[in-house]
Amino acid sequence: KDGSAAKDEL
Amino acid sequence: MNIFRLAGDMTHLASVLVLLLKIHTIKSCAGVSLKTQELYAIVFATRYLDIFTSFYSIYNTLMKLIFLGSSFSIVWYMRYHKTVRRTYDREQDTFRHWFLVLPCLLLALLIHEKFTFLEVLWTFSLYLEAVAILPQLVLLQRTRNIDNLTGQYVFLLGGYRGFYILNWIYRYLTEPHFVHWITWIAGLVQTLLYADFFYYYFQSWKNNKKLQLPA
Repeated sequence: KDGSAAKDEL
Repeated sequence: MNIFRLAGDMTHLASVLVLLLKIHTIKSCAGVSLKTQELYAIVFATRYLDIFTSFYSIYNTLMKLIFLGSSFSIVWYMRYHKTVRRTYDREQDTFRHWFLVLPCLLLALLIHEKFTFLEVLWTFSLYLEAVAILPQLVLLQRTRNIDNLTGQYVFLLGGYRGFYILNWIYRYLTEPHFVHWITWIAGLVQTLLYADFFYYYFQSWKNNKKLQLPA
């Protein structure tokens, strides 16, 4: 699920 | 979480606090672009739509609420507060910021990681944030006297994405598969837009002169 990896950023 | 991202978030937080401090204490928004503030409110509204559906950490949710709350309250102050709204230089803040929204929306519809409602709006918020500062930079060029708080606000706002670039490099090097070209390019463009402001900001700081951008 690398796509969500950037979603943990603000 | 890494030190670069934390530094970026704290710098970003400091920028909104400096602006809120200025507006709340001296009841003035002189030199501040309402257009940029409205664009940022849209950026956060479209970036944090997942605030109720996906939970990462207390920190993440708390910061999202702070950024949403601060950006909308700054817009409210500048539009409706009886004293602050009089200090807004409407004639100078004339950038057609809606001309930024549409191209970013179209670009997000064309270039995104997944074609879902949330993902397209999230990508839109990345593109919009990259250009959201333009009305403010144009306004700074017009209003010769840039007061310290406004200068610090723009400086911190520009610095936070610079820390994020270091964070993306760190995550690319330490996390397998952490590749997000869209985020990286938008973040780089955003930081580069501040390049000339940073140059003149440092010049004024080094020569201990008032910050003045060339017309």
